[in-house]
Amino acid sequence: IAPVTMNAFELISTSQGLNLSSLFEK
Amino acid sequence: MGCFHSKVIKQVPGHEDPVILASQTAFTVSEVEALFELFKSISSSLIDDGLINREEFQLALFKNRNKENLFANRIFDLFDVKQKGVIDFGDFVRSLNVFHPNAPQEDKIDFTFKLYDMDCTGCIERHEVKQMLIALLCESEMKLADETVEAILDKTFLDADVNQDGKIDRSEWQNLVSRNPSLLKIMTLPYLRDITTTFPSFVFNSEVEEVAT
Repeated sequence: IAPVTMNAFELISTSQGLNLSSLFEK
Repeated sequence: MGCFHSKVIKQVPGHEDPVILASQTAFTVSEVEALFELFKSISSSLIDDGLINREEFQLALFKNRNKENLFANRIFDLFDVKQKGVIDFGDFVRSLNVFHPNAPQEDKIDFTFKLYDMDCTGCIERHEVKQMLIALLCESEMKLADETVEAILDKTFLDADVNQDGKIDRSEWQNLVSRNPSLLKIMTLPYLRDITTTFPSFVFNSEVEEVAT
C-alpha cells in the first residue's frame, strides 16, 4: 500500500515502540 | 470449628496488594502475581530497586537500552501515572489493564488520544502528527519527501478533522477510530490472557495463601 493513501495514524501505529507485546517475550 | 478457606496476605514492601489490584482491574489475583514476575524482571534489569525507569523500559521493549524512541517514551510517560520518572507496580498493572482484551473500548480510545496528544493540549495537532510520522519514518528507515508527508497529513486531517479547525479533538478521534478500528489494534495484547502460563513461577512467590482455619 502506498503510504500516501494511508492515514498517518495507521502508519504511526506500526511503530515498534508502540508494540508492547515485546515486553512479554523472554 | 468448621473448615473453611480464607485469604491471608503477606505484605511485601514496594508493591501494592495483588488482591486490591485485581479488584480494580480485569486481572485475577494470580494474573496480578504473574505480572509481578514480569515486573520484577524488568525493574531489576539495570537497577534492582523495584521500580522501572525509562532505560529499563526501553531495554525490555527493544532489548537495547540505548535505543531512543519517541513512542516508547510516550508510553512510558503514560504508564508513569504519578509522574515520578519511574513506573511502580501499581502503575504497571493499572496501565497494562487498558491493554487487556476485556478492557473497555473507551479506555483504549482515551489512552491512544493521550498518546498522540503529545503536548497535552486536549487536541491532537498537525505538528504533533507530523513529528510522530517523521519519527516513524526514521525508525523504519523509510524515506519520504516532505511533500509526501504533507500529503499524508492533508488526507489524515481531511478524514479526521470534521470541523476543520486544524486539530483533532476527543470526539473527532472517537469518530475516526470507530471508522478505522485497526487504529486500536496496538491497544490489545492477547498475551495478557495467558500471563499465568507465561510466568508460572508466580506460584512459588505467591503472597496470597489459602489456609484452613
